[in-house]
Amino acid sequence: YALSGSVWKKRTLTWRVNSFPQGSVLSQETVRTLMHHALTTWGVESGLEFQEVGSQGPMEADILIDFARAYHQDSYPFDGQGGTLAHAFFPGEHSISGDTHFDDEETWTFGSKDGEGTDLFAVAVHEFGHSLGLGHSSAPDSIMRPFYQGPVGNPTEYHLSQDDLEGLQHLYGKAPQTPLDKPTRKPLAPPPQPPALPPDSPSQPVPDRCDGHFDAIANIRGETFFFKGPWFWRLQPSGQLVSPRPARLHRFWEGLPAQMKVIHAAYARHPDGRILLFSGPQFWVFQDRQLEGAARPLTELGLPPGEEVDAVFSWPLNGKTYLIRGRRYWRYDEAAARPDPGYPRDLSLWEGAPHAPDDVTVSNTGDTYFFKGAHYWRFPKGSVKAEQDSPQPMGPKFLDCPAPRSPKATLKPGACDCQCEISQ
Amino acid sequence: AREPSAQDVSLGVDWLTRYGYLPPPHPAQAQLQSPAKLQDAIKVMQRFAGLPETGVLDPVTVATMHKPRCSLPDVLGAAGLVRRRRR
Repeated sequence: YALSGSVWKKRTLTWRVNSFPQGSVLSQETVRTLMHHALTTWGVESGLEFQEVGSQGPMEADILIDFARAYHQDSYPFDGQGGTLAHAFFPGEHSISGDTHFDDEETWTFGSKDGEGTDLFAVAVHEFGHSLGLGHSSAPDSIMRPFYQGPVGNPTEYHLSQDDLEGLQHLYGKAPQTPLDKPTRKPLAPPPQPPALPPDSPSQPVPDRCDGHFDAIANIRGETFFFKGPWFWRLQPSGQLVSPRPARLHRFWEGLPAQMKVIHAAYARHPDGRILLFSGPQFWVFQDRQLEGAARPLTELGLPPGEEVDAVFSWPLNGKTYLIRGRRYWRYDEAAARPDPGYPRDLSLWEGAPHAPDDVTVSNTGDTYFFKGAHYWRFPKGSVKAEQDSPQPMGPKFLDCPAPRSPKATLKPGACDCQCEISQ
Repeated sequence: AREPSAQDVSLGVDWLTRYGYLPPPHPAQAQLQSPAKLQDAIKVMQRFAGLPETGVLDPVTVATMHKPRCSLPDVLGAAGLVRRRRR
């Protein structure tokens, strides 16, 4: 998180909607209610109280909310639909401090799908973060990211991300423990009917990334994504994890069916940069974070009906896409949009590779990595022969984890002259 | 990768200046950003936006600059963010 350097010295802040959007489908009551919920989002976590005041009071509200067009007497003129959406002023002693302005020429919506307008609640939560003293954050899940990221769901159930929470509590401390979820002020109007949210329970236990055994791993625009159940981690090109805490699958991949709890394979399609997520005998195509169209069968990529994949990757050496299942693999020609003939072939052509890998991905330097369990096998750029020292534990290299104690010798592929007992 | 068009570079410099990645132009002099400074500013922007840090105004970076967003700068200057107007 980033701090602006200013903070309110009082714990009860007044607010008022000074002007409403013109020609919006949202009623004035809905706008006020959404503002109330957006402020409450910050209030419940910090103990700050927000009190709506009328226009007749002796004092101007701390947070004055306006819907304005073009130049509106501050240093940030609006630019019509798109572009800049809103801004707010940091805390302070000036009369404009804390004030929040929304571009009246946007199509403000509530409860609509992404792309049908701009979700007023999501933008209001962001702007009130500024009103309280937070700057823009680059954290992926933060509401304080400068770019509009689409609707955030039901206002009454929305919770700040860890990054936002830590920034807020750095400035104002934590809310008293009881009752934690008490609203700071009774809503002035009943809350609008919320849109349905994907059923991802916040109480769901977070998996341990150091265990390995990922469902899918993919290099997407230079970052490596590690998928496990309904969660994923991101590794930046610099080798740093975006966060040790995983992000929720459905919060990020917008449109992914809610019942889809496991991604079995993923890759970024070479020619158009689309991201393909595989689960069972189907796959989904995303442009950036947004789903494009419906689920598609793996038969489109040349696999037999009902077949599934363990791993998918695009090999930069020939631009072809490889789909692996067990000990076999298929090759798909993206340019010709058809599977190559003569497949499946035996995976042993990738010398030293484990069969049924969790996933395969190509690093930014062009090396190919097979992942299985808690280990990886590295194939130097252009080579189909694994490095001599493969496999290696993936945790220390990729996930900021300590090296495991268990020996790696038993992970060598090939015939094994050993007995396996139930206790081992 | 194709070279960014002059229009993209112009948009990029304007965008990077508006959101705090490049210093504001001096009112009394025409200012030409050095390629190295521009590249650094693009890298910081790409890091902030979660894009690969190429330092180049590639199509993904230009597309990100066209995304709807908050008006406030991402990088706060030494003088603070707000040029406030007294009411």
